Amino acid sequence: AMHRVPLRKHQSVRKKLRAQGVLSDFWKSQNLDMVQFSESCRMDQ
Amino acid sequence: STNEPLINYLDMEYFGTISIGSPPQNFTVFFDTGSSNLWVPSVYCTSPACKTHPVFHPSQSSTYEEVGNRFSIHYGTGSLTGIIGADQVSVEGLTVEGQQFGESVTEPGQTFVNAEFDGILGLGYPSLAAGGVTPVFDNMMAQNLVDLPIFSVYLSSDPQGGSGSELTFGGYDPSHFSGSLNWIPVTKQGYWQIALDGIQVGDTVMFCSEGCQAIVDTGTSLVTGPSDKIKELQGAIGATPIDGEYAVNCATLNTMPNVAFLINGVSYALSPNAYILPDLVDGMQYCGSGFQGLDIPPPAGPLWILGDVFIRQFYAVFDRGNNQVGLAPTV
Repeated sequence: AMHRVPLRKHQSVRKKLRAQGVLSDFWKSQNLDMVQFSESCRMDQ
Repeated sequence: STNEPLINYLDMEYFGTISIGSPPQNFTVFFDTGSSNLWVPSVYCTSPACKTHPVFHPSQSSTYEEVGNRFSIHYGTGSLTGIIGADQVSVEGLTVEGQQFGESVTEPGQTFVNAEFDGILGLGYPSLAAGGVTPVFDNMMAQNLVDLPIFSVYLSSDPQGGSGSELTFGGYDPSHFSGSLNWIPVTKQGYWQIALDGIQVGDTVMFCSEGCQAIVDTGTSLVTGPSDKIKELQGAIGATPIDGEYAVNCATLNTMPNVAFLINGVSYALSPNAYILPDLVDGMQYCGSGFQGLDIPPPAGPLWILGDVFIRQFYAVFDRGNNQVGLAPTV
């Protein structure tokens, strides 16, 4: 006897924010560096 | 106590419905093998996120029991605090009696305001549970609600809303995979943690050649790894930073390499179509990378995380009886 729980797929928050053109602002607001730029910058400096 | 669930709620896409209380109060949750708590917003919560989601009303449930001790869970983007209550929790006909769960009182800033899920149902091991509560699946096993101490996850790649995706309690469905399941021992009972033998990009083992640790995590939608390695991997697949995240030129997909995870002697390859996440922005095709840097410090890390990008390609069976994970290509 297995119990199946259907999972519904929704649009992700990332896609929503990208569609609104505010994703990069979101990264900044959360201090999230998704591309490790700041790390390399520090090394250059 | 606090714990560090590895949740990137930004990419959460697969949700299910549970109900708590009598009469039932419904919530949309995602089922997370990277944490072990069940929590939903509560009527006590005044955070913005609780205004955009249904909240639990203990006074409206005849089976509710106040437990009262506080809990807190930290995410990368904020923290969640609340109190612990107990009530019956139903999931598709399975009713767990006296399940302890978190009623959130504060939720992180903007973190959950945008999320389409209300709460999280953790499916990790008890050692991961904040507040020392017993996880839902442990209660399912203890109350003999499942024939086998197993649950499994099928995430459909169907572009039309991933229809057919399902979490199965008490067994697995062979119609969702081809060949036979490869069983991999759990190396540490907290997350669903396993050992990798290597990570191959094209024909070259580029990472983890001495072996490394990974977790199979439905609470992470991408494949993550130590940020220095992921940066190298992005370069190897031709991804470049665009607008704060890594993306590729969609026209180059057929020239990009496979990325394979070598596990217990079996190679689990992700093709570019599997690890590139297409999107349409202002009518233009956008191809984001399904790899993301995430540094998990010791003692828990470093860890690679095999999230939905991986699980969409490989049906995952989580076996608490034998403490092993079964993987096989999805159909």
